[in-house]
This record gives sequence, structure tokens and C-alpha cells, in this order.
Amino acid sequence: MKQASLSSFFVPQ
Amino acid sequence: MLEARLAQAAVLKKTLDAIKELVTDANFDCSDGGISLQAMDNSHVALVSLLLRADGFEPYRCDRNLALGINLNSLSKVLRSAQNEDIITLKAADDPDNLSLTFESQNQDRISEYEMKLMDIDQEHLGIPETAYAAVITMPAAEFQRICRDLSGISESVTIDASKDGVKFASAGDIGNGSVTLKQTHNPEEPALSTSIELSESVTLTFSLKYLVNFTKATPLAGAVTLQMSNDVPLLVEYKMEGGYLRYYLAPKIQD
Repeated sequence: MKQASLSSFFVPQ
Repeated sequence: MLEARLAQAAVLKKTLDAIKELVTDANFDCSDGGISLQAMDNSHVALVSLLLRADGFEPYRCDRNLALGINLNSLSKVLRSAQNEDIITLKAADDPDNLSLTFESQNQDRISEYEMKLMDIDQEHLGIPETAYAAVITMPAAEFQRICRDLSGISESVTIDASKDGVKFASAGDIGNGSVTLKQTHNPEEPALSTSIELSESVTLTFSLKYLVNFTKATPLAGAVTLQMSNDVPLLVEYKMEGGYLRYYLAPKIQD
């Protein structure tokens, strides 16, 4: 398994 | 200007202890609603979201929105000079270069005054979507800490499986494997010692234990912790305290 990045879930406002 | 007086320095000391290893520098955003902080760790795997509501301070005054750029290690060093029971007052001018901190002993026979340099931090604010999580698990914070610590001896990862039978934390590593299953319990005299599982569908997700162990540094802040999960989205770990919350978000591990 690989670690996902939060950046793919939360986007800059 | 900002002026915020907190009855117990311990709240701020414990909060700093709970976030300073994940985040190095962060803006403390001050508004009339209170003081908040949102920051990702360097690897962009975890996010810390802190809120200290204005009503948790007495008095609290913030005339206009301020972003106080703070090195958390430096703040932690300054806060070491405060006793747990001290009354702590934070003050900053509009467009400040410094944050002033005053620590008063309960009987006001000792007053310590510190000034800390602020820094400019260009930090992007992330939009966190409102999520109706499929599984909401509330358990004693100390229990969650113990499970994370124990399983981190077995593996780098834990798979959390929430189903109608309970919530199972399972790890497998080179030396073997282990799991802990918690059933729903009800302790009306000590709600913080109960485990509750609200479930709209079963959820199975895998996470890095290194981060979870780090999140459990918030254990001294709250008796209970809430884990909120839906398949394929980040985990939300929340410690509610009087006058605010400390939330951590953690991206899952996914199939290659």
C-alpha cells in the first residue's frame, strides 16, 4: 500500500 | 489589537505539546470568534486544525483579524516558563512584530512577562469538505492511545475496520500480527469511559501508526476521542476540550 497525500482530498481555498 | 486571557496555562501548554512535532511553523489566526490554527505537516499526510473559542477566554478582545506567525518550538520554550495553574494573557498590536505573553500565578504574587518574535508565514488555507462520515466512534482517549502504541510495536500501519460487530484495529508485521476489537459499551456514570459506534455503513481503512501515535499526544486534553471515517477519505480524529477542539486529519494508505 502507499500513503495518499492530503492534497488530493483538500484543496487550497 | 488582540488581548486574550486564559485561566489555565495548562490548556495552551498541552495544546502545543500535541501539535509541535507535526507542525513547525503556523499562523495563529485571531478573529472575534477566537484563535484558530490550520496547518499540514511537511509530508502533506496529516493536518492539524485547532480552535480556541473566544468564550474560552476571559476576557477576549480582537478588534480586527490578525495572523500571528509563530514558530511552535519557540512558543513551546516560552510556555515552559508558565506553571500549569498560571493565568496566561496573550497580547498583540495590530500588524504586530511580537507576541506578548504574561503569566500570573493564581494568587498574583508572581508575574512573568515574555515577548516572542513573530514571523511571516505564507500558508495556504485548505478547504475541508463537510462530510457526513459513515462511522463515528467515540472512545476513551487513553484507550486509543494505548491501542496505537501497542500496535506500533507490531507494524507501521493499522487497519481500522468499523462494522456492526465493533471496531477492530489490526496490524501485521515481520514479527507477527495483532488486533484489538472494541465493542460498544455504555457507562452512564462515566460517559468518557464509554465506547460508542454510530454506523451508516461498514468502513475499512489503513493508516500510518506513526501519525496516529503522534495525534495521541493530545490525550491529556480530553477524556474522550472521536474517530470519524468514511471509505476513501481522510480520517478525522477529534479531541474536544472546554472552549474548543483539536482535530487531526490523516490521509489513508491506498492500494498501489
